[in-house]
Amino acid sequence: NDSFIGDQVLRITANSEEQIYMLKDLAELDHLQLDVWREAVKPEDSMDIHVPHSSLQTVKAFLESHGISYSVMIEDVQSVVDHERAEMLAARST
Amino acid sequence: AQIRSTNSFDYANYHTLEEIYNWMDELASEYPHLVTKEQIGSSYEGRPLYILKFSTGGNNRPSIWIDTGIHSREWVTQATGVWMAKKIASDYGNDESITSILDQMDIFIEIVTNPDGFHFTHTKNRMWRKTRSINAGTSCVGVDPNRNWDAGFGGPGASSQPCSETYRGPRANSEKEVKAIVDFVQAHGNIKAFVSIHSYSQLLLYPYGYTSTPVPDKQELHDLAQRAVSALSSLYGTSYRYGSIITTIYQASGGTIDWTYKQGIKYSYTFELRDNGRYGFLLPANQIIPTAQETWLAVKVIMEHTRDNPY
Repeated sequence: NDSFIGDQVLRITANSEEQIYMLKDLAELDHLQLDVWREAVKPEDSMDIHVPHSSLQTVKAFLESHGISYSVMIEDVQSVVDHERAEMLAARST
Repeated sequence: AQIRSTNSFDYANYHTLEEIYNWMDELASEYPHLVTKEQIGSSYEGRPLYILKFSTGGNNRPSIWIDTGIHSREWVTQATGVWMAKKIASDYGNDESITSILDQMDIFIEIVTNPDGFHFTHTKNRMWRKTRSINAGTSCVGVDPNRNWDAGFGGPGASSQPCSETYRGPRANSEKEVKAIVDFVQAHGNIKAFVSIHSYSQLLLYPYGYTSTPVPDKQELHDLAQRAVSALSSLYGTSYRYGSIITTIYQASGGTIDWTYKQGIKYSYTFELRDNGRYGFLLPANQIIPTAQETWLAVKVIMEHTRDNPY
């Protein structure tokens, strides 16, 4: 099974067209293995990106150094997946 | 798990492919004069592609198509498809509007449009989006089936890189899951509305995605979207945006409803269901039924308009 331990989903808000292009370029860097859950097309749109634990520092440093605001939408993806799986198992046994 | 009755089925939970397919059999057996399960093809890994046909008779009647879950990780869509299918079956003969629609038209629902991906989300990778087809020359698997249609295929808003989540595939209709629908729609020839359901971000969209040129029916589609969203929001106050794909979210080529619109299916819409960015694809199961209930109100508006405006 793929594990998402320590992965986060960041909600990022670009405040200019230039920042949107920067985020698109960032998302295309294969080694970061970013997964764009929701794209932004214009400033003030929210962009949600699933960031593997191993890329978190790099991505957050990039955002902070370019003054791009973000918040953590999902703190730990694996814990949400675990919760969902537990719910399904419980429902099945019921 | 063997499904004993579609009444006792747990609609407020997520289910595996096997459970959904068993549930489809049960629904068809409980409503033998209304519901049939048909196979329209098979997936890359050989799983059957099933649709439910709701029909009260007639031959090649004007029809409405609904699909859910072409992106496998969007679990609330398949769950919504299950709930809506039961709703259609149980409302026939009890709800005036649904009875009237089904007395004139057929409804088709493909609940698990990407079964290989769906099985993969349940067994290996909960976040899988694409099909599971092998791409020559790379270890990256799968094609985004919502970039694989013959409508602006290969243009901006889709990737040529097999490792990308929006990889368009080697050619239009390369994915068996897409080709099966293309063949079905063309062979049928009388589909009047096509509703493709995704999640998340709460949007109701109409063509185009690959070009900023407005569709000829833009005003009618826009007005209908407004009414559908208004009905949806009336239940729980969920806020939706609506408009063409390219103006509302982003440019996307090779998308499903651009192709259906080009085939002459005027009422072509795509939904993005709940939520608006708290859980994303991991929407808790306790939101399945509210999501399905509100979505149903919007789908019903589109179906009624299709019934009342033959073309």
